[in-house]
Amino acid sequence: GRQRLMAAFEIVNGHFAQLFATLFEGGQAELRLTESDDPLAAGLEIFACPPGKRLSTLSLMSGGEQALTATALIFAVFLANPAPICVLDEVDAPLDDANVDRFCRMLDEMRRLTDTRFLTITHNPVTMSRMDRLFGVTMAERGVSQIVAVDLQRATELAAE
Amino acid sequence: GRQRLMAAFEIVNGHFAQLFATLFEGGQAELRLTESDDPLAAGLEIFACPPGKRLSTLSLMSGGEQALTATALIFAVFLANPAPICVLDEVDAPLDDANVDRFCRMLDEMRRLTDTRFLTITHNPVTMSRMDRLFGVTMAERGVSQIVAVDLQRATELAAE
Amino acid sequence: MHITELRLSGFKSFVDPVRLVIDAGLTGVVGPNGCGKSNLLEAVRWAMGATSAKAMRAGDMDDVIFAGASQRPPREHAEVVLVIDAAGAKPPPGVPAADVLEISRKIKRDAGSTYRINGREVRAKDVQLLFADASTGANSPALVRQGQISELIAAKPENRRRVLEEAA
Amino acid sequence: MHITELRLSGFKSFVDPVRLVIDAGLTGVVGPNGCGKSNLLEAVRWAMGATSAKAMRAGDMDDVIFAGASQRPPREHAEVVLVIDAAGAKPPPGVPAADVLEISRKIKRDAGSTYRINGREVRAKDVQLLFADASTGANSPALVRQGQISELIAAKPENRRRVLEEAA
Ligand SMILES: Nc1ncnc2c1ncn2[C@@H]1O[C@H](COP(=O)(O)OP(=O)(O)OP(=O)(O)O)[C@@H](O)[C@H]1O
Ligand SMILES: Nc1ncnc2c1ncn2[C@@H]1O[C@H](COP(=O)(O)OP(=O)(O)OP(=O)(O)O)[C@@H](O)[C@H]1O
Ligand SMILES: [Mg+2]
Ligand SMILES: [Mg+2]
Repeated sequence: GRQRLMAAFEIVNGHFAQLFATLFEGGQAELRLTESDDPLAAGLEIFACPPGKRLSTLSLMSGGEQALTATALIFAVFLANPAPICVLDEVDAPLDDANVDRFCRMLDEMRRLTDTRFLTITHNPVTMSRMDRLFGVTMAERGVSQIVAVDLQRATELAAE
Repeated sequence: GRQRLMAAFEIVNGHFAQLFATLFEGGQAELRLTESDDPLAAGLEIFACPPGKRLSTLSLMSGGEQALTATALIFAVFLANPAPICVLDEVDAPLDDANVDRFCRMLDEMRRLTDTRFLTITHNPVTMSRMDRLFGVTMAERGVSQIVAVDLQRATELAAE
Repeated sequence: MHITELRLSGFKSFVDPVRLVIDAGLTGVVGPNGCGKSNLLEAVRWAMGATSAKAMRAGDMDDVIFAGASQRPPREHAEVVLVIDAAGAKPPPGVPAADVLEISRKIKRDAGSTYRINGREVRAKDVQLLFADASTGANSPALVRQGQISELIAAKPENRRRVLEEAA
Repeated sequence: MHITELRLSGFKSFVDPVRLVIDAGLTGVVGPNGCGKSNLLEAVRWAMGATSAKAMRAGDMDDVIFAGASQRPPREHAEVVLVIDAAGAKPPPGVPAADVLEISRKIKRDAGSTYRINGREVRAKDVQLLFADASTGANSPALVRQGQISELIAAKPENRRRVLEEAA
């Protein structure tokens, strides 16, 4: 039990450090398992240092920096054991335009590295324009949902407006 | 103690119902104080019904609907005892374009009804275009913040793109 | 295995049957607040055998059945189907091997859920195991609910460690 | 009363002195992730006499002092000034009445905070009361921190009731 957790920790930590450096275009980050008599009651601490800033725990970073760092952790766990389906519900909400762009480039990389099919729920026009296809969920009749195909070209024009 | 809380509750509930109906362009909402032997240990429950949907507790609503409803509560408390300064840090993050517009119209109404000065921290171009003036926070030197005036006209053009 | 299609009928706000084709790569899902996007993710997790009603914003599992709208009465059933191309996926005992597996979960008000694979009734456990063997399932860390990133940030370190256990 | 200006020096990422004029109406604050926007709100609450370091994303109150950047060494002091037009605001004993009050909080590493109003040293309590009398202060419900809306949504009903108590 303990050995499997430590092995998984090493793999995930490796991916995490790499994904962070990619998403932040520099800097460094690492996971640490905090001390505990019972290793299976240990805590997972996250330390990160965006380029040019100081190393600190996740709780001292800005809202957008925290979201991007936590997203790197989610994807580090994903890469350790890729799932056939990945659904991301509005994870881009706290990100500024530059970070949304980096997030989308990371999704492209995930698409390249794995066989996984991604569903990305978003309100962000930049994210929309980076998808392979779009489906719109509508409530033409109040309280009743329907799904329609959305023209990607048209959505990309809207995003560029 | 108990009487003051009940009096405040009635006033806030009145504002809340009105603000909700304005922000959702219909529907209804109400606050309820749940039962408790000690009235000062009572819980504040929020029930809401967007137009055409069913009345349910806050926890059953969508992310954006929850945010807009909670915002109505914050402003209902505000109207009961207006503060000279109100700072809103990215409260518009989970809102779609139509709801951001309604949120901004509510801010206009608050500006009309009170003497309060508002600071609205946002990433949303629609919100930016509805402000009276904009300040940009920058880190030209890494880790060092500065404040610059941002041309509202230019930002409004960017928002309309 | 790949999930190629998601079908809903009577599930939350999807009272009328809908079909979402899931192709390779990146599929975006867009729409206004409250239109039903997060309900789609909950449908996927529910069909995979999710057991916690609370984790689907429901007080009781019956709450996932369409509860009515101004022009529509409530329903008695809700069904979600996940269509998977089953390359390599081993169906549970009693279900003949096939290239395509349709995994259905159907709930009837006050009567609980029934699971079927290609029409054959199976146990919830069979469905949960099928997805677990394919490195997915209702609690897969790759199914990121709205607000879950914020929860991870605010979580106590002991709770965060559970994310790691999913990878182990 | 109105707060007309916010000045920071050495507070978190604002190592160099900055001045934010706060006019009537709606002022937008924009900028990339991590550039310092939320630090501005924390500066306002800090100058109003906030006592909880945790509520300012700090382990210890000294953590609000500029801790250094790649090209800059750490500082020993942090100061925030709130300039208020004091129409109707009653200054604490020992501070002469004036049209404009400059409320300053300054912290020195390992030596705690000092409060001044128009240069006269006062107690933290005097500053907290001044703002409380004007229906504001570090815990004013009108100062909505990033993520506080989500906290309100997820809060237990007993904790949500506290929002109401601020109005009472
Ligand atoms: N059992 C049910 N019957 C009918 N409608 C339901 C049921 N359960 C939930 N709903 C409706 O589904 C809607 C929520 O949908 P959902 O959370 O998927 O929205 P969303 O598109 O994710 O919005 P957002 O962008 O705000 O996150 C709510 O308006 C709710 O009333
Ligand atoms: N004591 C300190 N000394 C130097 N820098 C600090 C200090 N405390 C915080 N910071 C820096 O301030 C930055 C956070 O700023 P802030 O939270 O205001 O960002 P923000 O503009 O609100 O971003 P977001 O849009 O992501 O919410 C962090 O990068 C952090 O490193
Ligand atoms: Mg949603
Ligand atoms: Mg912030």
